[in-house]
Amino acid sequence: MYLKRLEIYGFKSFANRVRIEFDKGITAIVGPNGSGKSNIADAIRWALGEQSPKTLRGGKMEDVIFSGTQTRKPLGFAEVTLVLDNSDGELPTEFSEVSVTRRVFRSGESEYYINRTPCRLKDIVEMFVDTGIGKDGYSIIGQGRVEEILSMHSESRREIFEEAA
Amino acid sequence: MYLKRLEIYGFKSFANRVRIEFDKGITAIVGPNGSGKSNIADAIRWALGEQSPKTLRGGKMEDVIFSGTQTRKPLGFAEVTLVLDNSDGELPTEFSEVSVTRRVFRSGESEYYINRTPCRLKDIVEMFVDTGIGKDGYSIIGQGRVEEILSMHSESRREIFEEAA
Amino acid sequence: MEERFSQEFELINQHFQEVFSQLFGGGTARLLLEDQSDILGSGIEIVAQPPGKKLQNLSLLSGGEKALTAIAILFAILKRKPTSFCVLDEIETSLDEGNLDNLSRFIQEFSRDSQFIVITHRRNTMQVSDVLYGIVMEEKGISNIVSVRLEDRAS
Amino acid sequence: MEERFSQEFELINQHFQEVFSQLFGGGTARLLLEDQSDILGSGIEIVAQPPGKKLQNLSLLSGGEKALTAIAILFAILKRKPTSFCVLDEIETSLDEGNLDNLSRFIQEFSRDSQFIVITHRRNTMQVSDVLYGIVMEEKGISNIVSVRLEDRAS
Ligand SMILES: Nc1ncnc2c1ncn2[C@@H]1O[C@H](COP(=O)(O)OP(=O)(O)OP(=O)(O)O)[C@@H](O)[C@H]1O
Ligand SMILES: Nc1ncnc2c1ncn2[C@@H]1O[C@H](COP(=O)(O)OP(=O)(O)OP(=O)(O)O)[C@@H](O)[C@H]1O
Ligand SMILES: [Mg+2]
Ligand SMILES: [Mg+2]
Repeated sequence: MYLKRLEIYGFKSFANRVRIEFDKGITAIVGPNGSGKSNIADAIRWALGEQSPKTLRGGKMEDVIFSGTQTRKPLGFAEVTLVLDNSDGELPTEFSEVSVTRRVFRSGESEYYINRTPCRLKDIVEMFVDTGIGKDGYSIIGQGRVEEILSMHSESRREIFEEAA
Repeated sequence: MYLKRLEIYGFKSFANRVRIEFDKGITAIVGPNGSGKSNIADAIRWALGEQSPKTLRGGKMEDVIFSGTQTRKPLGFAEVTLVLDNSDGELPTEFSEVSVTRRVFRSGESEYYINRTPCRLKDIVEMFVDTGIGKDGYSIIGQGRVEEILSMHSESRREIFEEAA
Repeated sequence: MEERFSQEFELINQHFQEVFSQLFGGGTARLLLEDQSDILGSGIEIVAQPPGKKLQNLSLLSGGEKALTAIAILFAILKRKPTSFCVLDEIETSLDEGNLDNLSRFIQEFSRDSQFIVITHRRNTMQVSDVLYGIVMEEKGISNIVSVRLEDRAS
Repeated sequence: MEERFSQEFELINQHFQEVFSQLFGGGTARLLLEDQSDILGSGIEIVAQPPGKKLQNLSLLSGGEKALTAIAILFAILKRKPTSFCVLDEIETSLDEGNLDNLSRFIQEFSRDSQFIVITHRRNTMQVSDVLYGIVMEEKGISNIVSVRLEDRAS
């Protein structure tokens, strides 16, 4: 499995629809401070089911929806789609390409889709269980957080090992 | 007032006696990871009266004494001297050059000197009161600590302001 | 006492706005007393708005924006009450080249009044320094000092 | 259950030692169970000793040594249980050029099995990447993506 494409619309600073194509190997994302690089990591984490606003650096879940600039009005919803190449069959579905979509409205209502079919958050989380990817996985290291492995209490360090074991 | 010279012997990774001359303006200290740059900032902080081993990244005060390498034996004491140019009379003494020395032995015994005359820690701390320099000042920003001003509780942020006001 | 603190607070606040807009090339920033009725005991809140962006919770700022905001507060305090020397240990690791340029020039300006000792891995910071020292471990585990010329340091 | 955890723990431990000495060019490192009698509940302690240095408290390591040790643990876990893709957001800001070179080559090696998406300001990391994207705000406050060639990025 690998991440083929990321589509973001209305999520944090992405007021325009943005599509990013990925390949195997290493893709580097560069740009000035505050341009939106870490927001991309947040978008991936959110689409995989992250429920804590604090992990997404906000105060409430609504903070992920584009809140406007001095020249643009706020948007009414945020939407992120991950398209994964599943030709190696790692994900428990017969599709060779799997798309996962998450949408949230200002009203607080959320929608989830797998291959454009409505589903529950639970379905997305279950699909990624045991892959190391997903909300409790260790595959997304946020900015400034790599040293946390050393400063954690030894109990929470244990949780990471259990996830991997 | 400005810092003219720093002499370190036996403090952390400084097993040899090292003298660093400073001038006004900007002095940059560079070097590979783990070579001893932050130990220099710790040496200055310690000579000015820092009492918390934790602020000096150790567990106990003895951790500041050179503990040996695979080819060198540990030393018995650590000593740091700061030489300050006081020709502008900022420090409350008539000397135009002031040296402050601090020494600690493995036994835990400490010695303090101002211009090579034995004194107490209190004398050193009092000499720097109100200069913004010294153990509670804001003039030494440790590695990784600049963002702390933002994440502090608003009460402790207040302490910094009171020191400056 | 209350009078004096409010005056000082207001001065630092003004400096914060000046330094912030100098380092960010615009935008606004200020310090607020959380509880106006208790001037001597109240906590201090920070409000920062980079140029062109909407006012948001401090936690939504990026890593570099947060670092630059913290640096602006530090220099606002130093402007209000300069210290004769200042030691900065790698404060600029999360800044991009543009912001680092800005900060290096700012520190150069500031060094007319205060002495700076900066520990750094970044080239821009080395370039504005008057003197450069290298700390090396020729013998493993033992620190020594060498004099360095800028050209020697590969970027 | 206990049997299984101990086996896994031992495997991650071996990987930690391998990766640590690869990234540091020597030295030793290991993970210890704080309480051997309670395998399923005990906390985990980290011991790290850079080459040529004496064994010391983890807190005495330098900023760069700590970051590199944390990275070694991460890759030890990834070696034991690879994930198909991995996102790393500026993990290398405190590393010097030498350690960064080492780490970039290590990630390049690792990327044969796992896909990496790395957010970075460092040139060495850009140089080992297969594709480079730039995130810019042509309109203030609004993120857009552009394709970037390495030569365009001034160091
Ligand atoms: N809901 C939102 N609406 C609009 N803008 C937002 C929203 N949430 C966050 N932002 C903006 O996103 C910016 C931060 O972006 P991000 O953290 O991705 O930057 P970055 O590219 O990682 O920068 P750095 O290199 O400093 O880490 C902030 O300036 C913030 O104002
Ligand atoms: N008491 C001591 N005796 C011997 N060595 C010590 C002692 N205390 C600390 N050290 C050593 O000093 C080194 C750390 O030095 P320091 O933190 O100054 O590095 P640095 O140059 O700032 O590196 P970085 O660029 O990674 O921040 C450690 O490797 C540690 O082993
Ligand atoms: Mg970022
Ligand atoms: Mg350091």
